[in-house]
Amino acid sequence: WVDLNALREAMGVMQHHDAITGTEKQHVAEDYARILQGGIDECQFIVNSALSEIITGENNTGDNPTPKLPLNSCWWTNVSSCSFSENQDEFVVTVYNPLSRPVTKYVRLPVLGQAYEVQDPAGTSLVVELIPIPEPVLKIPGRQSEAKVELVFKAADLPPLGFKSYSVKKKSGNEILKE
Amino acid sequence: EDVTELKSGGVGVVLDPNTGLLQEVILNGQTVKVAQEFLYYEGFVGDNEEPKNRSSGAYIFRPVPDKDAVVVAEKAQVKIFRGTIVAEAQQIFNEWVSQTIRIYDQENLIEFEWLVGPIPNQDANGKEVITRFTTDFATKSTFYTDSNGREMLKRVRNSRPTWNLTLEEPVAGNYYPITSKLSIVDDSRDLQLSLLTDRAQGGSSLKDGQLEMMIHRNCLHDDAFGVGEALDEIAFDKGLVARGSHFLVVGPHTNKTGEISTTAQERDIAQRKVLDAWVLISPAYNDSSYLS
Repeated sequence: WVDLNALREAMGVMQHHDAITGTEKQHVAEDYARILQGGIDECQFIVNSALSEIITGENNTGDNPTPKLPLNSCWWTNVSSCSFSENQDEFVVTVYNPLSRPVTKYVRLPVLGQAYEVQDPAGTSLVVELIPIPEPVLKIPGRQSEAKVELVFKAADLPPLGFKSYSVKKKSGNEILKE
Repeated sequence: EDVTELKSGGVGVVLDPNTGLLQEVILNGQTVKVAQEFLYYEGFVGDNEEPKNRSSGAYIFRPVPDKDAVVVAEKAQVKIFRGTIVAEAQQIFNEWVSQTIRIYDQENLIEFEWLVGPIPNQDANGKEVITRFTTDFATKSTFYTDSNGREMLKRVRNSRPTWNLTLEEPVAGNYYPITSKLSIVDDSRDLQLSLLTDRAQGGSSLKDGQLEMMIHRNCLHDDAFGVGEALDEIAFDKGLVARGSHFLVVGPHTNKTGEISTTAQERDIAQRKVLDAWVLISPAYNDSSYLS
């Protein structure tokens, strides 16, 4: 509950009319962004602890909970950039469905490799596609990424208020050649 | 690929081979002529002394009177990428406007992911950028907007429900807040076309069969309503770039027995976009039983 307070407070501040209407001065807008991100960062810890506990079955509550499984958010996917998916050859993508009915989500992650294998929770290999990132996106000011393609796969039938985890592995040059 | 048509199951888009612009959409068993273009209104600049001299700014949208919106580009450079799960047309209109049109293998919608900015800020007037969809729908001056993501409200152009209206501002006076959906209906053909947003925007239908949505703006003069500075957002020493998506749905307006109504489809999409699934990444986990 304590970890939620920063975001609660940020929401309280955002109810001020200039935040709602977007009529705040530029430096105030930047301060609002700072407050909001601070709140989101604290909630990230809750998400980490809760999902890690559900996934691993280990209780992480207590004064100093340490999630066994660190779950990272990619905050820069709005500019098709994610240091984690770009720099790791192998990683796990966990997709959580906050709706109370099954949904399908098309996952898009910027990557640097030429070919990837994605397996669903049952170990089945999925169809994956590498789609070039549009050139104007590559030129967005402030974007710090070498990725020129996005890995796309379908996270099908995510359970209501539940998740599925997918393993993603970059294929080696030999594997690509063999195929 | 060197094609101008993308299709996946019952969903498709056709681009004009000469201009690269949208020409037709196929959805829910309907093929509808839909043109799309990006335009901008020039924001009015005045001394703010009298109402007619108010500048367009953070508080008010006030395009230059009697001046049509300027088309950003008559043609777009297009690249097509077609896969099994997603097919997309990447359009570049100019240095600061581009778009990707996407269709997915199992989605009953067409996604328009737009990218606008940095908007040039060297002119005297600001630019208020819109995306406009034009159809041949007979809409009788009527369109529908949502109210805080709740009920849809009927809007009639140049009209208010409880008093006789004479609009001094024919563009801004017909703009309404769009929290999640803007729709038009052609009763004579039993068709409904809706545009769903990923964020609150302003939108309107300024001509029959048209829908437009404002997606980005800069206003280089303060409107003297209180903020005390021009609306010219900067990030990384450049004008802000905005990226977002519209989701277009077309289908029958009236419910057919045994079929999911177009409105129900739109509600499903809106829910999935507002409460989108979370994507989280972890290092590879050694225990293979973990994934299952």
